[in-house]
Amino acid sequence: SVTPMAYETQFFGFTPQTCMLRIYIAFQDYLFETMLVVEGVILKKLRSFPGCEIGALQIRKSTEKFLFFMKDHFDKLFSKMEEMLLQLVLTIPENVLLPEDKVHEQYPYTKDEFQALQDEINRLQQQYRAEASAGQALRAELEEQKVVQAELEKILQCFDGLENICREHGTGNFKESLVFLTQNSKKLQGVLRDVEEKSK
Amino acid sequence: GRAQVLATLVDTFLEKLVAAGSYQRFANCYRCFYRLQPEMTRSIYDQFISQLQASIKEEIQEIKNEGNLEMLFHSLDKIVEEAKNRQEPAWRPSGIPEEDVRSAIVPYLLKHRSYLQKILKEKEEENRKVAQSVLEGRNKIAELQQLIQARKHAWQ
Amino acid sequence: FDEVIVETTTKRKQWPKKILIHAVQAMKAEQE
Repeated sequence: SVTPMAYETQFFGFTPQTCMLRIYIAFQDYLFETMLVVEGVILKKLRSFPGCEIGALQIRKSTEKFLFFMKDHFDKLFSKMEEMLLQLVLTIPENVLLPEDKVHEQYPYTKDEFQALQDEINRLQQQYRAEASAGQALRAELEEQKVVQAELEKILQCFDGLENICREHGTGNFKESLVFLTQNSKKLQGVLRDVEEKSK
Repeated sequence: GRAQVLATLVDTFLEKLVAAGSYQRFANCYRCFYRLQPEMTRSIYDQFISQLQASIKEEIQEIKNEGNLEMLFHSLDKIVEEAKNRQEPAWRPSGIPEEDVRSAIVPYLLKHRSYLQKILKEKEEENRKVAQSVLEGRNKIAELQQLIQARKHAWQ
Repeated sequence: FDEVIVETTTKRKQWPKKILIHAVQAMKAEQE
């Protein structure tokens, strides 16, 4: 079973196994290449010895023998190194959290907690909208009150105006003057009637 | 640090590989050539080993450059160092993206929530004041109406 | 498989930030 080492991949940007494979293949290629260079050099040297019985096939057999041996050790040593690298270098210990995931440590919200938070935000938004429209209604009433108060004050000013007219014409208390006026007119009517009777 | 461990592991690997592929072993495999030219065999072997070591070290350097490994190793060492007081296993992706992204949004939702709480409080405070003036205004209007009623009755 | 792991973990690393940008923009717009 392959452990995908996903968390390590999230950090390194490549899977550790791929990295190891890349190193393995590169190392192996170098081993083969240098072996081929060795064989080429030896063959070239042999050509400079005329009459030498050592044939290319023989050298190839020697190369294969040495390479087989090296490859066997190479694989053993490499798998040891790979094991150590995957354990010590290309690994993120269990207790370690990557910086981009810090938020999960600070806010380990469950689905329900998250939903509750969103519900609370929606509730606050509703409440705010309600308050805002209430505020508008209140301010609208304040404007309306200004108009109404102005109207009522105007009416009061009418009354004040009336009283000022009375005061200007000597009648401080309207009621009394009205009574006085009524009495006076009654008297005048009486006098008028007397005059009329006498004149008859 | 990790970079050091990598270098040590590669050096060890090379040491052991060279130890396994010793000159004796090499000479033994190329016995026919060795008998003919022992010094030449030695120098070819030495070149073989130094070439192999150089190529492998070069490859490691190339991979480190390519993957920016020095920097990554250094920062991972720091991250691990910072977490050394934690024993319990840390969070890991759940494999359900919408769940994992949730926590990433939470801090901003919390900020949003406290912002809403703040402006709601301000708005409520503001409305309380306006409501107060509305009530005062209503009382004032009631007073004016009473006053007008009284004046009107008086006239009547 | 290797590519899938790299692709998935790259998203895990990068996408929360991308999503956050939009989420924060939405909240700011709402606040405005």
